[in-house]
This record gives sequence, C-alpha cells and structure tokens, in this order.
Amino acid sequence: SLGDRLDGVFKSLRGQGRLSEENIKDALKEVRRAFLEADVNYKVAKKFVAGVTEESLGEKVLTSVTPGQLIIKIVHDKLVELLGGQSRELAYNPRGITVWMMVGLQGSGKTTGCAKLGLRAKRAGRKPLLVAADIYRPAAKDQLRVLGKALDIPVFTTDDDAVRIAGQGLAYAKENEIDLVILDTAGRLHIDEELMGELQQMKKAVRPTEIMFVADAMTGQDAVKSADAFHQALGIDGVMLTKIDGDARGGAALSILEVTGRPIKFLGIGEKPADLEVFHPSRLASRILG
Amino acid sequence: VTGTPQFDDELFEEIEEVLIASDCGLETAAHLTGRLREVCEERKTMKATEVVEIIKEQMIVMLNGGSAPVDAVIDVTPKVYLFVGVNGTGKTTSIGKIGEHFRSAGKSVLFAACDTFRAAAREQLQIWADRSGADLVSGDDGSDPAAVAFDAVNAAKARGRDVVLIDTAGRLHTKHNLMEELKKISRAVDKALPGAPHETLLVLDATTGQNGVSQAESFGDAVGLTGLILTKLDGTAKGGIILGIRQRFGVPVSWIGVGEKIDDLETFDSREFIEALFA
Ligand SMILES: Nc1nc2c(ncn2[C@@H]2O[C@H](COP(=O)(O)OP(=O)(O)OP(=O)(O)O)[C@@H](O)[C@H]2O)c(=O)[nH]1
Ligand SMILES: Nc1nc2c(ncn2[C@@H]2O[C@H](COP(=O)(O)OP(=O)(O)OP(=O)(O)O)[C@@H](O)[C@H]2O)c(=O)[nH]1
Ligand SMILES: [Mg+2]
Ligand SMILES: [Mg+2]
Repeated sequence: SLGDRLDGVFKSLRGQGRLSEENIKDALKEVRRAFLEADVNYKVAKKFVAGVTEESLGEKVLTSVTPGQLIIKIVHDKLVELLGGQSRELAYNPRGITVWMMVGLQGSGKTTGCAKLGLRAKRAGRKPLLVAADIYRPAAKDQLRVLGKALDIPVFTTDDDAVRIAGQGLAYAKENEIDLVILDTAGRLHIDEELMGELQQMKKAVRPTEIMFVADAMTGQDAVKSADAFHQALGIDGVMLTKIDGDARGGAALSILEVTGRPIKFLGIGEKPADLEVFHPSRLASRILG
Repeated sequence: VTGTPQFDDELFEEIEEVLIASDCGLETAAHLTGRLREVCEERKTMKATEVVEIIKEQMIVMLNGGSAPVDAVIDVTPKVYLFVGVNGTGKTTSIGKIGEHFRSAGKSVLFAACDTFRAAAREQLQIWADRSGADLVSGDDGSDPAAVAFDAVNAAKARGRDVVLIDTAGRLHTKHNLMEELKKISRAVDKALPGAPHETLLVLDATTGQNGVSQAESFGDAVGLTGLILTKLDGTAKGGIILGIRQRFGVPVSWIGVGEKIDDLETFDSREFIEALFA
C-alpha cells in the first residue's frame, strides 16, 4: 500500500531529526507511482503532485516523526476536496419537464444507468419515462423495454432518426403528464464527428436539464481524451462512474474531474437497477490511493 | 559522469511517458526503458530515431511467438470457442464479426447464447446470427447457461457445424459465484465434446487500464485463456495492457476489434500495433 511504501522511504532516515527536500521529493515520487498504478492519467498525476508539493515541504512534515502519515493525509485530503467539491444532486427542471441525457463511450453502462436513475426517481415519487434513442446497437430498444417493464416504468420507442426520437419522446412526455425524461443514447467514439454532431443536435432539440457522462471505472489513460471531447462538444453536467463493484482502482475519476471540472454524481455498483449509489469522495479517494 | 549526452535522459523519459500514456503500466514501461538504456549503451546508440526503433523491436519481440493462430484448423469438429470477459467489452459483437469471418472462409457456424441474464442479450446475438448466417442455440431467460452451452455443442455435432462460438454474460472477475458459473460452462462444454473449448478468448476493451491485467489473471486462473481479443482499437486508446499480459501470463492477442460493423475485425499484427502505439 502507499502507506507501506512511504514508510519504506522514511524508515532509512529515522532519527535524522529533520528531513531534506530530497527526502520529501522521493516520497512524492511514490505518490505519483500509486496514482499511475491506479490509472490516473500521467499528466493529471503530475499536476496533482505539484499541487501538494509546497505543503509537503512545510515545516510540519520536515520535522515530523511520522512524515509518511502526514503526507498521506495531505494527499488524501486534497483528493477528497477535488473529488467532492461540488453538489452531487441531479438537476430537476423547476418549471417544465426534466430531461436527463445519458452519453458516453460504447459499453460504459448508459442503458443500465437509465434504468437505475429511473428506479431512483420513481422511488422519490417522480414519473419517469425512458426514451430509447439508440438506433444503432442491435436490440438496444428491446434492452431498454425489458428493463423498463421489470420496473413498471414506461419506455418510449419509435422508428426515426435518433434526434427525432428524442424530440418525440419529449412530446410524448408532455402529452402524458410525465415530469421526467431519461434519454438513452448510443455509445459512440469521441472522435466520431458525425455521431458527436448527432448528440449536439439532440441537445438542441430537447434542451436537457442534465447531461450525464457515463464512464467505466476501469478506464485507463484514455479517460482524459474521451471526457474532454464529450465535454467540449456538449458541456456535460455530471458523471456516473460504473462498474465500481469490480477491483479497478478508479483513477479515471480524477482524470475526468480534472479535465471537465464536473462532479461525479453517481456510482454504478452492480448490474441491477437498484445498484446505484450517490458518490462518496472519501471512499474513492482511499481506493485510488490503494 | 557517464559520458552520455544530457539529451539521452530526456529521450528515455519521453519514451517512458509514451508507454505509460498507452496503458503499458509502470512496471512494463520501466522494464522496457531499462532494457532500452542497456542496449543503447552497448551499441552506443545516440540518434533518437534509432533509439525509438530499438524499443519498437523490443516490444514486437515481447508480443510475438507463442501459440498457433487462433483460427487454425484442428482435426476435431466442431471447433469450440468460448468468449469471456467483464461487462461491456464487446464479446457479443466480436462473436458476430468472427461468425462472419468463418462464414466467408467457408465454415458453418453455430452461436450459443449463454448470456441468459442480461436484458435482450439473446435478441442482440440473434441479430448477429442473422447477419452472419450462423445458427443460434439459446435458452429461456434466466436458464442455466451451462445447460445451453451443453445443448449448443451437441446441436453443432448433430448438425455437422464446423465452429461453435459461445457467448457468455459479462462478469466482473471479482464476483466469485459468477466465476464459478463460468467454470461450470467450460466443464459442460467439455462434457459435450471432450477437449472443448479448444479456444478460450478474453475480450478486453482497449480503453481498459491496469485492471486489464487482473482481469487476465483471474479469468486465466478460472478457465485458462488461449488468446485475447482487443476491442475498440478504432478509438484513441492504445491498448498497451496487452504487453504486460503477454509478459506475465503468456497470453497472445488473436483478433482486434476496430469498429461496430460486421467487417470491423482484424487479425492481430504486432508491428502494426506497436507502430500505432508510437504514432
Ligand atoms: N458490474 C457492473 N456491471 C455494470 C454496471 N453498469 C453496467 N453494467 C454492465 O455493463 C454492461 C454494459 O451495460 P450497458 O448499459 O448495456 O452499456 P451501454 O453504455 O448502454 O452500452 P452501449 O449502448 O453499447 O454503448 C452490461 O453487461 C451491464 O449489465 C455496474 O455498475 N456494475
Ligand atoms: N467502436 C467500437 N465499438 C465496439 C467494438 N466492439 C464492440 N463495440 C461496441 O461496444 C458495445 C458493447 O458491445 P457488446 O458486444 O454488447 O459487449 P459485451 O461484452 O457483449 O457486453 P455484455 O454482454 O453486456 O458484457 C456495443 O455498443 C458495441 O457496438 C469495437 O471494436 N469498436
Ligand atoms: Mg446502451
Ligand atoms: Mg454480450
């Protein structure tokens, strides 16, 4: 663990009374190693370590008998501050229908995420409608229909292009006293100009209250590229980090936060609709640090 | 003072960063750049272009050798492929593509829909079966995937099919009961046709970070892997985790996925892969 490694760095220096700048820099190298092993993007890791260097070089650490623990505390607190700095509530439309739009790379967990958010909203007394705007993936509409049926949540499907389906789903909601539309979109590559354009058009058509970027917790260095591209194209509002029930360290979370400035709001903790958790920064911080 | 010019250090650091940025992982990156330094000192290599060529060669050597090509013909019919991996990596889609690959090579193919859990999983595979002209054997929702696998292999034997491609539900390798289920599927296949599955392929998403290594380890321990399929290489991720996986577990890459359409399948080529990594 990082704690053991830092102890290792400082053990040989015990009884020295006061540490040197070099000693601290060695310790921070271990922090960077832990971040890279946790899949934090290497540029984000560098920036983070630079951000805690000044405090780590302070008198308190240099003269501490437990410098390793102090450095971990500095790093951990800074991580929690970064990860948890913003509200994690989903936005509701104060006047009119609320629209949540789920976007992200292929296979990240968007369709399952629609069911999860739908169940959560239903339990909170809302009337959600799931809209199946993925026209590419084989049986995508079936998948959303099956999920909706099991939850007794209506699912809107029709044959048209994705943007029109989204618009028609919204119109259907208005006609049927539904106050919340959860819009499922097809997974796509952030470098696919045509499909990213489709999302931009969809955004114009339905004016989402919240655009949720759904990202896989096991994503590696690429997380920065995809999150940045989606954010530049659409302006995402929040992030759902999925498959956190695995053993991926989840460093992608820090990379995504750093490059978008947008908060992680939810965690996918399993495959069933109930497997959704509001994000807790301190737990993820400990996990990233290993 | 070693006599090597200052720029060498910067170059080695830059190369190490390219490796880390490609998801090769710290250990593999350090191992490779460490070896690279030794070789460059031996050969007194100074030019940056030559240094880069050396590490590319190192990495290609690391990826080469190993098992027979995954679509090699064997003297048993049908040849059975089991597809495994964590959720959303592209197993079902890859089966569709590989089904088409075998069809165009003149082989008859049967798909086994052993994901009996996920919503519309069978419907998704049915569409791929229609597109690639393959048979499909499936069970009811929630039925025992091992029983479906057993039936599928027997059906392939009875119908004289050349190839069976078994789709399984995505599962996180940390879920003990799901890994046990996977072992049961593999045993059921062996019961139906001793020696099967002849290939067990881990489907890995190219965007996966270091967790890919622990996926390979766990799935390998559970059912034994004969190859990897690296998907979504049409994105910006480089898929460098396959180097660490190759080094630690000896598992080679058989196919790569380069898109969502039926033709978006390529045989793995280590030189092309490494060139793209440094591009
Ligand atoms: N273990 C686990 N599996 C999840 C989680 N979220 C989604 N999944 C699984 O991940 C796989 C992909 O989920 P989908 O909801 O189909 O993903 P998607 O983003 O809609 O995929 P595309 O539409 O193809 O881009 C499925 O097997 C889901 O059951 C999670 O939080 N934990
Ligand atoms: N761009 C791209 N997308 C791919 C590739 N392979 C699969 N996909 C997409 O990834 C998503 C998930 O693919 P699936 O085949 O459903 O993945 P899976 O492993 O069967 O998923 P589960 O059964 O839920 O675990 C779909 O949207 C596919 O179209 C690829 O090589 N490139
Ligand atoms: Mg989907
Ligand atoms: Mg599947």
